[in-house]
Amino acid sequence: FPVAPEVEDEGKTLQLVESYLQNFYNLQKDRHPHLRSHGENPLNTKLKEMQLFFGLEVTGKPDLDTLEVMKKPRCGVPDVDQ
Amino acid sequence: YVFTPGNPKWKRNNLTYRILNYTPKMRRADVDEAIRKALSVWSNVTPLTFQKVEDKEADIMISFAYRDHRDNSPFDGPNGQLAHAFQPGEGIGGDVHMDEEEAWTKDGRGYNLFIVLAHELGHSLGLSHSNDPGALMYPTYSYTDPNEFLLPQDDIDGIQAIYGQSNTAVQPTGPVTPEACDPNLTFDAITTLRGELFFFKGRYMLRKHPARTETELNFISLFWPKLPSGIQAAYENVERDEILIFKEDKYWVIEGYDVLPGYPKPIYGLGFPKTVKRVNAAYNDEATGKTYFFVADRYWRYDEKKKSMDHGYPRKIVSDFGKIGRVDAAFQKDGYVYFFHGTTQFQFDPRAKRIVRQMKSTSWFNC
Repeated sequence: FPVAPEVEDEGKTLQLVESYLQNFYNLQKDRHPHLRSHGENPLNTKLKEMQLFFGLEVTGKPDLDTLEVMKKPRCGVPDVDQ
Repeated sequence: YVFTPGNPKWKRNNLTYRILNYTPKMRRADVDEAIRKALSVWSNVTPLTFQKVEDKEADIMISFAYRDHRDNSPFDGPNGQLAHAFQPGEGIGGDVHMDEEEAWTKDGRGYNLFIVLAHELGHSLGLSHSNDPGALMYPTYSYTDPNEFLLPQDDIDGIQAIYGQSNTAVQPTGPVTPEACDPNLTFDAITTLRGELFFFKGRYMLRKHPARTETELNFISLFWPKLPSGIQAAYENVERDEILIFKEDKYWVIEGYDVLPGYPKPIYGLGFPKTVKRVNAAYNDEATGKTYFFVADRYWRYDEKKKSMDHGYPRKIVSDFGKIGRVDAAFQKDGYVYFFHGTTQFQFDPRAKRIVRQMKSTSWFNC
């Protein structure tokens, strides 16, 4: 109460976020979705969609609250239409 | 609630199901019971019926599967994805797949098979994920004791919008997820805990940290899986760093995340007469070490050092706490006692022995 946040490896975090959004938010598989320079990054767009669904602060960034939700056990059916 | 895109639904109300295999982690009879109970969650609130079949194709085929199980949606091993199900339709439509690598149980350890199955069957019937955190169709797992489970109203509304109401004379209703800023919100119990406030309501608690603006909504079972829902009174004993939780004629003592062994115990061990069936509210006065228990229109005072009720009690609440006749919940903070009755809150000054302020019950949530 409250639990101290764990220090996360940045690469692992990005992998978790990409995998989660691909599984449940129809993020298209792309070698480097976070490195695109034109228009809004699809990863950020999907992240915002996920944050909105779960009532989190919509930042488009994988903050601690967002990562906490992503790590929770869940149903394998996507939250959005594929 | 959310419908599956395209609004798929079964054209018939009499559906069949088949159990293709069993998990070795549970007794077959317990798996059968979990499936029967999960189906009844939906049949109780709609005109749908489910008939078990063997050795032939059923509308809903239920199986335990391992990793890649040839449906283009491989499981990922322990934790993560627990199960998935397909929308109503021919062939694979309606089928439920459970990840064999999960720790399936019939209770609160690991993952409760009944809870997960009931959720998946919602998909089999045409519901998508709800963003109501209290709904069964919310995508993340949270444990509820199957014996206490009531289908939340959000799910009832969703499934009835697809299949209509149940044929029973009295329509079932379910619990609604509390919202901190609902002006009609009332509380079952409230306690301080290490500087935070915990407001109990049904199977939820609203957690308010003084330094954070937002209020967190959690299931009670997330922190304390052994506690029941519908807690009726709670108080913190700061000196012992414990909270005591009351429901009906029992109480539990909690230290951090742990419910102490040997609990629940009967409240009569604290000195209540057998005529007392439940405690409505309680708070501990840090300065004196006395705990005040509120039962109907009376209150008792308990000496935490002597571990006995003080003489001369019960007394009428109205005699010593002004116009506060009955109390739903109470806590002490910064020298004041806060009493809750319905949607009203009274701030009581124990030194002056009078009510100094009257507020809405939700005043703590920055609404």
